[in-house]
Amino acid sequence: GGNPSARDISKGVDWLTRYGYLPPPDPFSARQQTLEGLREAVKAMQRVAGLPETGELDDATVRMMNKPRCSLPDIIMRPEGRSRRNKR
Amino acid sequence: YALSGSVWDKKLLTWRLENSPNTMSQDVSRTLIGTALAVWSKETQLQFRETREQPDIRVEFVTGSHGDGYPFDGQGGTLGHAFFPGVGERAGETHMDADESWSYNTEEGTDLFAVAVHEFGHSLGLYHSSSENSIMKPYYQGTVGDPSRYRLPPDDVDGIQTLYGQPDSGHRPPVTPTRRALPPRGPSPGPRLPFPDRCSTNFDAIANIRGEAFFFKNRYFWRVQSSRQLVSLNPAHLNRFWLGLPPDLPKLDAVYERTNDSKIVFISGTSYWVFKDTLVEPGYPRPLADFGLNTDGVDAAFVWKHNGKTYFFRKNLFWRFDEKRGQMDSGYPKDSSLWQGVPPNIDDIISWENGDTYFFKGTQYWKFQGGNVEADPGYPRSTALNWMYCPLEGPAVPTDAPEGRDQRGCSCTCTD
Repeated sequence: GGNPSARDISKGVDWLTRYGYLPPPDPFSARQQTLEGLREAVKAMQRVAGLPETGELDDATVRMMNKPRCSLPDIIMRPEGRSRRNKR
Repeated sequence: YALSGSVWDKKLLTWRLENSPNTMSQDVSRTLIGTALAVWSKETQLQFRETREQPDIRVEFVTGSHGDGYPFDGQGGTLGHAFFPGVGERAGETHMDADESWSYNTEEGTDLFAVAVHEFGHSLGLYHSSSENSIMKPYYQGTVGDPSRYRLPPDDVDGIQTLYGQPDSGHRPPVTPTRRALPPRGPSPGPRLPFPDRCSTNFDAIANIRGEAFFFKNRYFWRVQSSRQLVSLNPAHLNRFWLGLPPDLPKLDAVYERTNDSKIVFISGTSYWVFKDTLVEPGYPRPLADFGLNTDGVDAAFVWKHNGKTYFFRKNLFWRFDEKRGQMDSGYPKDSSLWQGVPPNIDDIISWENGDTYFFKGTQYWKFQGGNVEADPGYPRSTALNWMYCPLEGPAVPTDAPEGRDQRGCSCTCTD
């Protein structure tokens, strides 16, 4: 957004992970987060919060992230790799 | 609205309030909790009855970490949470942050009734809603006014009636809960190069950078998020991330984030480099003598949260540096034994976000709670176990690993 600081981005990533918009870090896969992935996560957060979907950590988005809230995540993640298909 | 996917298989549910917040009497709390539940029964066939026995819905005011993986964070931040019906032993449990300034029907403080209505939505099987007027929006929206006059918004009525039917009509057939899509998986990691074993090594330097802990060893580093999650078991290569360090630099001695401009200082031998984010600033390396340090290097450097000053350690001495003045404070060096309970020649030190300070040496670390200069009892503990996600070998040892992480190295994930 308006040039957020690295600390804001770091906090934003933490927040997005805590509330289910980004997958939790998986120490067993060493996957890196792409900028596009972050934008999509921010957009999803903005959609749920009723904010314009800019995909950027703008002031309104950071303000919303700082609002008091329920501890439960907004999006339920299934554990990675769990398949709905079972071996016969 | 969104459904959690679980539902109570009975219409009469019992509840019990375990305690009350400091700002409110037990009677007022009980009335608000009872009224918040009645809001949901008004629109459904559900009925609620208070009990002294083991209840279906147990409401409790708790503080900080309380053993369920959703620690509270003092005033503001997270306010409450509740467990969905039928999911484990905690089903129906509802926790409120005891550190909030709870109130009702006023703009002052946090409206207990409004938060309770929201959390009971979870206890009954609803998930967060993105609807503009829903009480199930995840964010606190201020007081909802007089509890006795409150009615659920239409989105929440639709949601709860899908689960438990309308009050005086037949039960609507339950719909299959929709699940929100997962983001696609990333590509599988490529071939790996040999790197140090994080479970048996000591670390050259450890730093708190932007709220995350970076553990440096030789030309690699590991990264631990502020939630104490290790980002990867495999380290990253120093020169692929921090651009501008000499490619043949064998190791770092100390790293810290400056308080005055958030730039990051890397120290190796008698030289140092200053980085803006991940890129080195022009004009570096510079000699350590710039700091007024006439030593052959430093063992550790960190910024103490309690005064914003930078501390340098070398062998059994330490210095205090004022970044704003760009000068060493007078009266230093002092003997490092002033930090009681840790040996000399420390590997490195970090201040954590909550103000605690950690000293690392060898494969162990010591914790200094708050602004204490005396190590906490029960330390040293294992860095491998509590920071590096390493499996526990031998008998159980004390840990301050975050909740939800098994000491044997497993990672627990809350799922639907």
